[in-house]
Amino acid sequence: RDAPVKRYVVDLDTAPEEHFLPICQDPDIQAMIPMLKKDVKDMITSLVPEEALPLLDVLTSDLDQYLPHPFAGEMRGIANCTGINLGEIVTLNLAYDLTAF
Amino acid sequence: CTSIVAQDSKGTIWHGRNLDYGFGDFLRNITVMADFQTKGQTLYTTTTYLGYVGALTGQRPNGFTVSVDERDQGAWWMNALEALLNRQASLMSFLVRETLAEADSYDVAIERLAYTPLIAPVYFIVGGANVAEGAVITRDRTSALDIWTMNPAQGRWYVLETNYDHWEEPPAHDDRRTPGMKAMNTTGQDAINASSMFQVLSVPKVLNRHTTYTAIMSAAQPQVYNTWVRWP
Repeated sequence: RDAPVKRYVVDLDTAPEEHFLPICQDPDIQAMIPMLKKDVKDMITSLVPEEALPLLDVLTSDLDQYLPHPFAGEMRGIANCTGINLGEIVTLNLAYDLTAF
Repeated sequence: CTSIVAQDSKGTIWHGRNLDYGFGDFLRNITVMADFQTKGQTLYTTTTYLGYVGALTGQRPNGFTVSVDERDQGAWWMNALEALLNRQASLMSFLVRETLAEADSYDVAIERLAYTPLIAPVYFIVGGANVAEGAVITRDRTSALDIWTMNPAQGRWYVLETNYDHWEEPPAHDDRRTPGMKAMNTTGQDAINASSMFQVLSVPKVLNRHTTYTAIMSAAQPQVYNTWVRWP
């Protein structure tokens, strides 16, 4: 059942918000988004204490101040394209640094 | 995770990795490869998950390859302190992607990955495009604790890292190092290549229920880079 993964081009000459659109707009990915939204919530619930979730709102309110270019814009682009909450996208990207100890 | 960098008898460097993590079925469905291009040329390539903008596995063509294995050391508050008090500290996966974008050689990549302050500890496994370019960087939050390099002239033709410091024995309940090394030694330097590296990464325990993907890379032959979702 091993399967090669799909390969996409990320055009760094476009705005960060557009970098991951070729992946996000793939019909195969779009078809999975309702399921992904639930899986993302489950993953975050198991990684981050519920009390810490409000802190994510603080972080996402001024993402450009906390994260270097182009990462903040890329996360906004993915959130817009998938409809997944920006705070949840940010949390997934912080998962390693939150849990590696 | 398990990462291996090896040099074959002709001097070609091969880099293979298994990425093991929880939430396997979720992650397998959203695993992708991305060629990051500027002016139509690929600057670097990564294997990642939809929504994850950092890099855990990647290749700078004709420069270097890199993979990340988790290193669990210290306490959660040490990560928090590093993030709050050291504004220079990077998120691990962002540092990898920035290195792929900006480091134009193996040596520059090693320097940057070894000495940039990080929020959390990690192992960086790096392969180059030239003979004897392969290393495991054991990172603490502030700097490298150890840089363990291959030394083919003295018989160390590969370095293999799982999730434990290489100078200590892995725990018996999670020993992927022993079966991995046994498979490498059985394969031998003459026979190591993309296909046999994939087989090594498919032996039991090295391939396990948490394995989401296997990637094979070779910086000097960038067209080799490929990734397979694993359903063990």
